Amino acid sequence: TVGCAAVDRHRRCAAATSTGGLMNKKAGRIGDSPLIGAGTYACRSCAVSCTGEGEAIIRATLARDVAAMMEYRGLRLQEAVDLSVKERLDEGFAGVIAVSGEGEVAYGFNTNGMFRACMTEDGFAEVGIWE
Amino acid sequence: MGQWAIAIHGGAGVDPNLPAERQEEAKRVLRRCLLAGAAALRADVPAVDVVELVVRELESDPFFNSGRGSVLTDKGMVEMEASIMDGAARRCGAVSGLSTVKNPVSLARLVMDKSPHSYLAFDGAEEFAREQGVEIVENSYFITDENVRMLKLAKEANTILFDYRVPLAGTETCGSIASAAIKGTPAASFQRMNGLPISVYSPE
Repeated sequence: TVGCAAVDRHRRCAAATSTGGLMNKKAGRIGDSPLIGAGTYACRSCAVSCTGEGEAIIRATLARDVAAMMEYRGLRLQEAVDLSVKERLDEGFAGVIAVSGEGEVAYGFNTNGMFRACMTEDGFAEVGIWE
Repeated sequence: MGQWAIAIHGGAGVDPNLPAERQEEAKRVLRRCLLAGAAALRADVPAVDVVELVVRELESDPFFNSGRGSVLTDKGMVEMEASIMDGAARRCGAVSGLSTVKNPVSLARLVMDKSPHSYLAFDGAEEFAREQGVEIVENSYFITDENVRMLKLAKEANTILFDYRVPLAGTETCGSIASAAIKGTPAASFQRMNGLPISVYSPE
């Protein structure tokens, strides 16, 4: 799975996710990536793309959950990502990347690693795989 | 005016024994795509165009399992899926079951921009792709030697492989994880879906 979340200088957030799914998946299986609210979501607060165990991400409506944490609980982006990954996935394994309308980046995962990279206008940049 | 920001991923659940050179290769691809996205944002390209551009770049690199080098179903076929959402207007588009579209994310974008729908799948999505004139490629573009080898491993292990890529050199690491999942070792808890060992899902 690959994905991107971005916010531009006009505070417009967007997200996209693309995948082949799981190796040896049953033909016809739909994962979380194309499901808006599960693997991908964007609104005025944030943009989110997920990766990992699709069935768990679908049950958790994980991408939308991050946005809801910000909208209804007033959490900051990283807090929303952390809470969603820790509290909403049950026994599932997944990773999340996100940006906020304020120009923040955040990520979280409960797998052993996640291929990821992020950058902000104020000079923060990171490329990583492991915790 | 706000500040731009960008985050990208290439999948979670990375093989813990991924060789250092493959880790460096992954980082190189990620860095290249990140810089492309950042340059576009600096040039005031709208966020929705940036995410499409970056995901297209990631889809075109066989290191990750979308687009070129896509994973295979139990039938040995490619079924790709993608979505895109523009948060400003809360518009979205999604596609599933693609087997010939070179860049699924761009077809998702066309569903959002050029169709009255949010989600098209399988034959309907392929037909829409041809109507829209998106780039179509032979199935062999997606099916690489590596993912054929991965499917063989998955079938031998009687499991679904989680979202990581295993290098050609050192594929024994994949086999060990898959076998562990079946034998109920600690790795088994890693390989679960809907609360059940992932091995029960394949073959159906």
